[in-house]
Amino acid sequence: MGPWAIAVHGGAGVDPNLPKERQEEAKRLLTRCLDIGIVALRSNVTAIDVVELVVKELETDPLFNSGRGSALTENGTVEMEASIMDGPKRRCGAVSGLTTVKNPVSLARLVMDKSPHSFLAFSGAEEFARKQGVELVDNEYFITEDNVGMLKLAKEANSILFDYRIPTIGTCGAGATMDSPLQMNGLPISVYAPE
Amino acid sequence: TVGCVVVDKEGRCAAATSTGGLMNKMTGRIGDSPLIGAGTYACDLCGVSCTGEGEAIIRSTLARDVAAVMEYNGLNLHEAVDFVIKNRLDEGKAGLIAVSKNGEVACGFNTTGMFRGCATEDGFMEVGIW
Repeated sequence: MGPWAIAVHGGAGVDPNLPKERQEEAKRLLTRCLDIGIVALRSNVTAIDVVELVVKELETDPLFNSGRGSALTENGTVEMEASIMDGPKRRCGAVSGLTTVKNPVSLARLVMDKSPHSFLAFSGAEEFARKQGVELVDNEYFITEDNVGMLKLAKEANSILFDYRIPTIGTCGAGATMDSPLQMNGLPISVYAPE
Repeated sequence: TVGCVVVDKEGRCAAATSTGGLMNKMTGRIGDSPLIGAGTYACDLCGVSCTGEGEAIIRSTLARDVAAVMEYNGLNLHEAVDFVIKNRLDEGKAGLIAVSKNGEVACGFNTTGMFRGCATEDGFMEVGIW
């Protein structure tokens, strides 16, 4: 057929002042994940299995906002979500509101392969996870010191935190100038950060 | 948010996205990542994974729109990615990665930066942030 190709991301909305060592750390993780995908593609692993394999790696490393290292809710807990989609027959699976599933993307894959549905959320998704025997961990496993600190900053600023900094209204990009009446969490929608 | 898009040697595309959502978000909030057609989409033409302001991505069904402008307007992958980032996000800030069944790879974002990496079979490999 044709050549293979792969792309990965770790989130948009990067803090322009991100320290150099954090940038290098991110690049090392992205390179490691690309290498995992490339080795799999060279071994003729199918696209759907490769995307699950790579996203599992990204979920397991605490650097980016997913799985371990996820952003925290207003209550200081973690609620995760994921989805997966296979192009040829447009099959898909998605989960939301997960608190104990170690790799959300693998549960989304099981929703696609082992359930009659496309999307399971909260207690139903957790129940399905137990029935499917996927690895479950305490919610604390997903919480990192960094994110506890960032949640504290966000609460002090009564805002929704960018991945790496508290937005002051002037730094919310185009959205900042928008005096949209739309509110979320009691804040102008424009302070919502790219995730 | 993290994501991966792949096209394999058989020309099959796939996409996956996973996230913890927004810091200090309300419990029960659902973002774009689990919504098929918004944060994640794959068909026989392409595979797409998005990240950024979830509410903007949902309103614009960003991932499906890349496939739609390829399907209905005949744009190639790069043109489709540029088009949706420039014309579909209104004031929203977001980024996405995409592959096509022909083995092309593209990314676009209107934020200050996006953690991303891509590689193709002919040996091209790039990892970037800004």
